[in-house]
Amino acid sequence: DVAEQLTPVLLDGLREESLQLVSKLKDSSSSCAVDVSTVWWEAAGCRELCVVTACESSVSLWKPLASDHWGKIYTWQVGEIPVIQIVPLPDTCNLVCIALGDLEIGEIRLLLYSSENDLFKQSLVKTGNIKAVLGIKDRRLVSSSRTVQEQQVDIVSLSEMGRCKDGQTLMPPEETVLAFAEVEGVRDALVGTTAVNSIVVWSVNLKTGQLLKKMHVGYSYPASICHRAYSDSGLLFVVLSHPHAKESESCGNPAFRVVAFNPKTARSTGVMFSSLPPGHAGRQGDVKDASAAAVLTSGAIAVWDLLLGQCTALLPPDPEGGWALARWATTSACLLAGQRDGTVCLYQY
Amino acid sequence: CSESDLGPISLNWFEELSAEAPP
Repeated sequence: DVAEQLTPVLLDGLREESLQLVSKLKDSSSSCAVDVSTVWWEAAGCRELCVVTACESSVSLWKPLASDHWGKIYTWQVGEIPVIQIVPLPDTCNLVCIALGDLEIGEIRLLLYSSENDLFKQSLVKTGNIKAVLGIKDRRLVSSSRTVQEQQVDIVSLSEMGRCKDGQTLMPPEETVLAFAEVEGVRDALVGTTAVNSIVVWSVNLKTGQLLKKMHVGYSYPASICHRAYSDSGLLFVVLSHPHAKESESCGNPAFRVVAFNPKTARSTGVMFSSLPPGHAGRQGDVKDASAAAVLTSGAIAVWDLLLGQCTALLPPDPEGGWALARWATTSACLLAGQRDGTVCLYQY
Repeated sequence: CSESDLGPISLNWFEELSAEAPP
């Protein structure tokens, strides 16, 4: 009974107990936070999981201190073009990748520390009319970009010092690629979702960038975005979000779907379906393993278990302001919840 | 998911599609 009284009942009867507040950091100099992420950072022989916060004009790196406090290590000033996204680079250390632009990405930059000359630096990776970018294993970045005539899909390999080493061009589909996901369980397989709801599969080994298959997702939800892909028992499972799906009586308001494709036949079937809590709309989502999180237009954050197809937690808007950002940390089940004023709360899930 | 819905399934789909794709 005591536990029951202490557990706040949240909107729509969902409970907060699956999210435990671990710590909070506040960037007092931040005018308008645009993204948050985590990065492994090594200094003086000590490797720690640090938090990266981005506002339009700068990106800050925070290290954990004692008693769940955070200290700012460094702030990179990025200049005229606003930051719009932090691009996590899996399995890297001392490297932060950011996307800058106005409505669309116009530039990708790396932020790093150079031990050669003991300086925090930034370097340009790519410019153009960039539609999608993803950090993938082996310190690589894949991106799609458009010129008037054609689309380019390419991969850049980065050195430990943040220099661009090699490039590889992938065969582009006719339609614009809006999102990428590496295929877990199949080395060198990459998928993308396109503007007309196709899933494309590439081989991204060093020799070829073949487009192996194009499969249609279905017309029911336009502009689906892939967040995660994995291969199991000969099927390709893709986690999709549906930012623009309309509510229907039969399905409610779809947020995420897991769809199984047979890449040999291009046939597919829905496996699991996760809906927004009743009465909620709008979402900007992030997926890690079987967990998905999204900011809703009410200013709440919803968390789903994608294998159960159920919303498992709902963080109500903070009294000081609604949530604006929800991202999973690169390791462990840690949710980073951010507000526009630069406050970031870390929750254990 | 049944094989009748999705057609014949191959555990080596990636290798097979890679071998079939034009270089």
